[in-house]
Amino acid sequence: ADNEQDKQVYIVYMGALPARVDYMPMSHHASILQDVIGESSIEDRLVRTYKRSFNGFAARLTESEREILASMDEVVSVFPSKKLKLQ
Amino acid sequence: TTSSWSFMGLKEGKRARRNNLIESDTIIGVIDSGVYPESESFSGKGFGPPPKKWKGVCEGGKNFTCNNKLIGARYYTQYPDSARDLMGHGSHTASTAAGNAVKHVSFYGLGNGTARGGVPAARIAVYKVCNPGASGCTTDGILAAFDDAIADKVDLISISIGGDNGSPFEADPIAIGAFHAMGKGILTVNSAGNSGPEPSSVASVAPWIFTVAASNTNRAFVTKIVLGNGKTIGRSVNTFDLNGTKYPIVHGKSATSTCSDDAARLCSPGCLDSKLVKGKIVLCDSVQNPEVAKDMGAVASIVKSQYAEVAMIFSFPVSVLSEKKYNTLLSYVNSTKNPKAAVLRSETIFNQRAPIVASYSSRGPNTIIPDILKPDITAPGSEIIAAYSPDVPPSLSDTRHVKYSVETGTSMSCPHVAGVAAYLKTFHPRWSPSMIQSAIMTTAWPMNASTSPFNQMAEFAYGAGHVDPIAAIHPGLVYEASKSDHIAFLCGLNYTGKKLRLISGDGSICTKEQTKSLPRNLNYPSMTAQVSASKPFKLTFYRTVTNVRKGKAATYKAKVVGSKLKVKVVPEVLFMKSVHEKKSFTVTVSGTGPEADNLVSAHLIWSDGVHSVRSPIVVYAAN
Repeated sequence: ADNEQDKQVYIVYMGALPARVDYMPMSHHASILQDVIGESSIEDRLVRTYKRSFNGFAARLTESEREILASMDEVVSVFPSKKLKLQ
Repeated sequence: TTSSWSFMGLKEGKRARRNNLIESDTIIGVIDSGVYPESESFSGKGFGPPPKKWKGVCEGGKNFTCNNKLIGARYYTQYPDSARDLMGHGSHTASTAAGNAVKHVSFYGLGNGTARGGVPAARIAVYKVCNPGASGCTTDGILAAFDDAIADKVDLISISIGGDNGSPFEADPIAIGAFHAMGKGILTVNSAGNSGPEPSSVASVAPWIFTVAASNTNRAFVTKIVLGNGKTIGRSVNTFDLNGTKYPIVHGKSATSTCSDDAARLCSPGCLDSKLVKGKIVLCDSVQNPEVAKDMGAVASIVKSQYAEVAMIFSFPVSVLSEKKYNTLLSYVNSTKNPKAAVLRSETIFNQRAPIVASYSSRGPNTIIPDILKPDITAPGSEIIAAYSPDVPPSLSDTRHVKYSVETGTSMSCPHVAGVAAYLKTFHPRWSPSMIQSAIMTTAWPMNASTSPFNQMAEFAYGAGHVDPIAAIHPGLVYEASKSDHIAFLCGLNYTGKKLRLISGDGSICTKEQTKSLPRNLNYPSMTAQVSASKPFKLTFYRTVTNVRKGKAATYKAKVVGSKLKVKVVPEVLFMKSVHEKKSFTVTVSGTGPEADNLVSAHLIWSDGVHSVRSPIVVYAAN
C-alpha cells in the first residue's frame, strides 16, 4: 500500500464546467476520487474543488493514482501543485 | 506610484479625463498576498455600495473588515486564517492598480507625492494565495482564486506571481485560470518575471494572458558618497542621515580574521571581524549580505552590484555602485593612507533617462509558443512607492514600520497595466479582453535597444513598448481574438479530441484547416516567427483589424518601419466605412534569418493620419 510520504498534492483539471444544469461537480469529483483510491472516505485526500468557473479538484495522490486519473476521459490533465513566487 | 502615473501621462485628479460612474462600477481582482485593510489606499470613505453585478463575499477571516472600496476578500492559505497581508506585496500591487489617491505620501520624506492607483474610484477584491517563507504561493490555491474571482464577476484580474519558466498550458494554473477568465470577458494581467536579462526567462507565455515587463521612470533615488577626493553617486533608498560625517573605509577582504579573501570580500556571513569594522564604512563586492556588516557594528556599507540601476531599501546606510564606480572607489581606498568617506541620505532626481527596460525583467523568446511574442508590454516597475503593511519590515532585519514603501519588480509593473486596462474599460465597457490588450499594445511608446546594455534583446525585453494610457483610449483599429479563435489556436498546437472538448466546454472539435493553422496566425497585436539561423526565409502572417473609431469613415495606409526585413503588406490600404467593420490583410516577410540567438525586427504601422496602430514584427533564430 502506498504510504503517506508517497502522496503529494496534484491538481486534476477537467476543463470547462459542463453546461448540464443537473451536473454536480462535487459529487462527480468525489466519485472519481473514490474510484481511484478505492476508499469511500476522501476526507483526508481532497484538498480543494474547483466548481464555480471551471471544473477540477486538488487531492493528495500517489503517482499510480495520478496516472489512472490522467487517463480518464473526463480529465484534461493532472499535474503537481507547486509553489510560485511573488515577482 | 507617487510619480509613475504622471510619468506616463495619467495626470492626477480632474486633470485626467475619467468616466467616474463606470470607474466606480469597475472591480479589479488582485490575486496576491492579501492587503493591509486599514491602509488609506483602501479606505471606503466616499464610496457607495458595491456594484450590483458583484457576486463575491468578504471572508477575510479574523480581524479583517471589508468596506465599499475593498469589497471582497478570500484567502487560500493556512495559518493564519486571514486575507491580511503579511508580506507588504499585495498591499503594494493592489494600491498601484486601484488604490485611492492619498496625498503627501513618501518613504521618510523621499519620493513625496500622491500615491494612487490607475483607477482610484474602482473597487478591489482580494484573493490571498501567498504567505511568507516556505508557504509561498501554491498553485492549487491560485487556481481556486481564479475559480472564485471569475464567478465573483470581477472585471479584470491582476496577478504578480509566476514561476521561473513557462509550462505547457494544461499544467500552468495561471494559463488555465486566465483562459476561463478570458472566456467570461475578463482580462488577466500577469508579471513577466524577474529572471532577466537571461533569454527565454519569461514565465507567462499564454496569448490570452497580458504579460508585463518592467522599466524605470524618470525619477530615481540616488545616494551620494563623498570621498576624500570628490563625490560619486550610488543607488539606494537611504533615509538614515549621518550628517555628512566621514568615516574610515575598510574593504571586506581586509576585515576578516576567519575567512578566505574571496568569502570576506563578499562580506559573507561569519566573515567580518567586529573589531576591524566597528565604526567604519565596509566595502562589499556583493549586494547579497549587507546586514552582515551592520551586525558587526559598521556605520554604513558600500556594495557592488551588476545591476546597480535600481535603488533598494536597506536597514542601515548603504549605497550600491555599479562595477565601474565600485572599482574606482576601490582604487581610491587602495591608494590612500587613511581612506575616508561619507554616505549621504538619499535624494530623488528627475532627469533619469526613461523608459529603459529593467535588467531584471524576464525576456523572451517564448519557450512554449515560439511564434507568440512575450512579454507584451512594458510599464514602470522600478522604485515604485505604494501602500505597504506596517506589520512587515520594509527590508531585511529592519525595525521600521511603514504604510508606504518602495518596491521594485515586474510585480509592480503588472498592476500599472491592470490599472490602465481598467481605465480603458471605463471608456469602452463592452470591449473584450483582446481588444483592451490590443489597444494598449498598438499605442505603446516605442522603446529601443540602444538605451541600455541589457536591451540587446529588444522586443524580447520590452514587447510592443511602454504603456501610454491616454493614447490607448483611441487606438483606431484593434486586433480581436475571441475564445473560438483561441480554441482554433489550440487546435494548431495539437490540443485535439478529449482535451479540446473538455477545455472548450462546448464539445468543440478541430476542423482539418484549424489543425493545420500556425500559432503565428492567431490574430495577435504583434507578429513573431522563429526561423533557421542565417538561412533564407519567406513567411506570411494573416491578420484582421476591427475599426473602433466612431463617426466618419477612415482610410488606413500601411507603413513598415525598420529596414532589415523585407515586408510586403497586402492590401496596403484599408478603407473603413463604419465602426466595428473588419478588414483582413497579409504581411509577407522575407530575408535571411539572423544568426542564432539573434532577432531582427520592424514595425507595421496602420495610419489614417490621426491614429497610429503600431505592431512589432519580430523574426528570430533560436540557438
